[in-house]
Amino acid sequence: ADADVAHDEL
Amino acid sequence: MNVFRLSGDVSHLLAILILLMKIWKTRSCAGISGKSQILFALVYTTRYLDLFTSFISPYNTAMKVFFIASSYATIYLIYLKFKATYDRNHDTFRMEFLVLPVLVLAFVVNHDFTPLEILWTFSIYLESVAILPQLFMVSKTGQAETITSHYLFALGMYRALYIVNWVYRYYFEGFYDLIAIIAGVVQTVLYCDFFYLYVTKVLKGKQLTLPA
Repeated sequence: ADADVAHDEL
Repeated sequence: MNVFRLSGDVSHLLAILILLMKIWKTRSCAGISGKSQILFALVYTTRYLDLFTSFISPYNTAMKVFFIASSYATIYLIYLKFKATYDRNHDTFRMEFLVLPVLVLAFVVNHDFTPLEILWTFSIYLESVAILPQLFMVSKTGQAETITSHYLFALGMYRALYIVNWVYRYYFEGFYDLIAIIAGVVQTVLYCDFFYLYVTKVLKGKQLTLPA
């Protein structure tokens, strides 16, 4: 889902 | 972490190394836009503030530190060490035309109205257009050194590979981040014209020149 996006990418 | 994401990161790393090597070996930053490099430093600085708040993996931390450090090193080389070779007369794109609209957009369209999240969003939007001063410089001079075009190709491939990574993550993990995806697509589209010239000219051994 788009909510609570964790920024695990660079 | 999937193979597309890893290839994208490697491509990004390669782009930065190509640029640093080019400047260091030729003792010259001719043809390189200092303004794009300032924008990239701003991108990494505002995005990787989460180094202080969240830990993801040693890989993640190492890459973030490298991207921040190398972007400031590049600025140092352009504006201090090799400033005599910096082509400032051709580097005339106005940074505020990118930074200000992107800042406003980050305040309006974001996942969460918190300082760190707004800065992250700002960095994602800014990254998508940060290469414009460099592309503007190439179009102004009508040419680019072959090594500079390799740099641009690797940098463009990085976001193109990230798009494939997002498609993969959507199908296999049900994960997607619309802000990153839309900005990433914009970023990649900006490289399309360059990709065409790279394939039709540079890969055939010719220098990258633009039609008059």
